[in-house]
Amino acid sequence: EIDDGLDEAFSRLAESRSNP
Amino acid sequence: SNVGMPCGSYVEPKTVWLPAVKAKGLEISGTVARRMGTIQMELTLSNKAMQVMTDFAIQFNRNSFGLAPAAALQVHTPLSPNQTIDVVLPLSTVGPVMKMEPLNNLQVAVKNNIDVFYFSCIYPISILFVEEGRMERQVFLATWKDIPNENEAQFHIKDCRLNSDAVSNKLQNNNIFSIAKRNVDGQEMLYQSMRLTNGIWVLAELRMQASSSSYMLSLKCRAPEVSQFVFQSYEAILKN
Repeated sequence: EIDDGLDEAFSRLAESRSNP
Repeated sequence: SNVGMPCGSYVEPKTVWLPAVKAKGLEISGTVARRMGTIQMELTLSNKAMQVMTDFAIQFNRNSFGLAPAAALQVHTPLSPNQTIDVVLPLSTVGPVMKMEPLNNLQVAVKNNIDVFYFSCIYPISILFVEEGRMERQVFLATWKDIPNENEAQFHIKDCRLNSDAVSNKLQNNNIFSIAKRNVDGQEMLYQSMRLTNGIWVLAELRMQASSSSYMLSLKCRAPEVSQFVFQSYEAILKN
């Protein structure tokens, strides 16, 4: 993946979806 | 195994769209495919009548995504009794639009020297996924947030045992692009985007649990009526 500074944002999205 | 190898886009097998008994001996089977960025109707015409068939032409009724023949139906020679030919008809998506029920229904008229015949066919919505369907990651995050929860639809894809790389490859061959992958508590989460020919974007989250052969697909779209057809395409692509 390209490091566009959004990795953290996707991690937060995935975590919020897994543990709502 | 096709794992890791480009293996082309999913094309449904041809089915009989017009049985000979309903068309004075003309039988038509076909499928609609997307190949190398071109949408085409692939037809097999069989003459099961006692007389020669000539003067073929085809026309579509207006339909949900503006599908229309981009050329005339090319049947150069008369079709003799018991003769079968394959014909490829290129399609455009700039024809007249009218919402159909179901959305992916297409009504077709075919004429020859004997009569005009009508039939309906259903095409997979994945033929409408364009090659430019990879959404920028920042735009994806903003759009995902922006689309209201009531526009989210969830589906189970059962009995699929591909790993996430194989899933991504298969889907990418059909213009469904994975733009992020995360592992949370043993679950692989793929974030994906696709764009239809009419400009509608679909955002997807595909959740895969290592311990299960069932995936959960969540789709977010500003036109949520397309979601169930997108789900059907995921199933067809991943299981074929």
